[in-house]
Amino acid sequence: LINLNEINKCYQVGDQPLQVLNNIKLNIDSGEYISIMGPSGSGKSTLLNMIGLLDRPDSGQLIIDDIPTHALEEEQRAKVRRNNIGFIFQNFQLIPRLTAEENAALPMMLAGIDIKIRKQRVAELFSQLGIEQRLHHLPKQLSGGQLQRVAIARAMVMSPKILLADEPTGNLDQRSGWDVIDVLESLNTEGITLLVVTHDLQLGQRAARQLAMVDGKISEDCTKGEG
Amino acid sequence: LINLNEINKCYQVGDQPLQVLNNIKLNIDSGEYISIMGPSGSGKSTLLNMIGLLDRPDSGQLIIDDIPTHALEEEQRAKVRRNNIGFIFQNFQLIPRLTAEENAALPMMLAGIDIKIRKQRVAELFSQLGIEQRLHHLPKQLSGGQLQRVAIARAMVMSPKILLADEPTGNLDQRSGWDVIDVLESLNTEGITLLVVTHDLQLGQRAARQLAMVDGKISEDCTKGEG
Ligand SMILES: Nc1ncnc2c1ncn2[C@@H]1O[C@H](COP(=O)(O)OP(=O)(O)OP(=O)(O)O)[C@@H](O)[C@H]1O
Ligand SMILES: Nc1ncnc2c1ncn2[C@@H]1O[C@H](COP(=O)(O)OP(=O)(O)OP(=O)(O)O)[C@@H](O)[C@H]1O
Ligand SMILES: [Mg+2]
Ligand SMILES: [Mg+2]
Repeated sequence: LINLNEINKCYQVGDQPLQVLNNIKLNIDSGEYISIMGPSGSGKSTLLNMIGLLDRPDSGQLIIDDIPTHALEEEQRAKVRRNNIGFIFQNFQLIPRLTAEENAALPMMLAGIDIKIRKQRVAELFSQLGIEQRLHHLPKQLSGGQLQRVAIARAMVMSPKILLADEPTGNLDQRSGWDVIDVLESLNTEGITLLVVTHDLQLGQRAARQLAMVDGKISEDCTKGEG
Repeated sequence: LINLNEINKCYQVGDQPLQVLNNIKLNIDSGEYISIMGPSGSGKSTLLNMIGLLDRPDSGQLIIDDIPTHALEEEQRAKVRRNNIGFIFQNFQLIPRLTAEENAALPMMLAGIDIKIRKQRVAELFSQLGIEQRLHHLPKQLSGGQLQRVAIARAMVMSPKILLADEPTGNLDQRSGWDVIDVLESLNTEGITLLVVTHDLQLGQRAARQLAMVDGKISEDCTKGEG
């Protein structure tokens, strides 16, 4: 479903070049459950942003569902993204002037889905995530972990083919964290391809396939046995 | 050093009142190492914001170093805060237009401290936190865990009497997380009063005294034995 071939990304700060992704090669099949772990600054978010079509590599190919996304114009990339990918940001990226419910419903609104269906879908997800009592709060009226769960709901409302989660439990207590993991994994059971960047070893080790990143490279790629 | 007496905080959202802090009573001695744990939404950040003089309770007394802060004007409260308290925010709250170094040095600049001393102090802390190579990056050029460590450095530059940390390791891998804990604990060993809100059980259990919060109340207050 997703193919990364010799993906490179270099940032320039002042006169210092910084190789953030270094010749990444990666194949991901439809329906896989993959975790990505590694030191702070190793390139995990940058890699996820590439796969999520939020950023462009400097070189290399990124093929999603047979579409050579690196060759597309920005508008076409945005279309592929909206139709296929749900993204949970490390820093949430919610809209301050919209309520929690409106923030989560935004992708559905952009897709022209009826308001009744939007409300119902958001209510269902909020309830699974334990934030049903926060529908009408603004982001500034929410705790860190509540903001995180609104961001998670927004990524799921369109039941995307591919769900990319960047540190989805970083601000959550054990129990809320497990609620989130349950929802993510149930979506994967339904066939959604799930990539989770996490610093939580317990969460990372649940994935069927585990990647380790160090200094912009994939240092390990381990698949669990059948047993 | 810090006394909270019958502290209450109620928010209003639409027509719904929400009791976020419920009759909090708490005494903290100088030099204590305290962790605060509890479910997402239980009031931990709100409590920390009260103690940090970033927010006002609706009722009750908050006495810091014999100063009845609840009775002071905003300007005087800001003065007490700047002179005594370092705060690590759950969402970092860095200034987008300043570099990492400038962000961390900000409290020293506001105190009129010489630029040479500022640079030296920031360099020392950044090195302890493993981000010495990111002095001149802007916040948008930093990873989640690097942003978190800049926020931590900023809270420490003035060696404040009281250090309040809201989820200081939420975006960090194991090893960076331990570096942060080492720095925080070494400051406590030097006599700084340390309060850490955390979802990380391993971190929370290192504290000499552990508070549990549920629904705006302190449900447990446990001090480790001598043995
Ligand atoms: N726009 C940018 N300009 C310059 N450097 C950048 C930029 N964005 C990221 N970096 C650098 O690239 C490196 C990787 O960043 P990235 O956000 O991918 O790390 P990460 O693995 O997600 O880290 P964390 O676990 O802390 O979230 C970091 O060292 C960061 O300083
Ligand atoms: N300005 C506000 N208006 C209305 N409600 C608020 C406001 N700020 C916080 N709340 C509510 O108060 C409760 C406690 O918030 P707080 O941020 O203290 O929780 P927390 O324990 O830090 O949670 P987390 O672990 O998720 O960070 C939450 O349910 C939140 O929705
Ligand atoms: Mg990251
Ligand atoms: Mg909080």
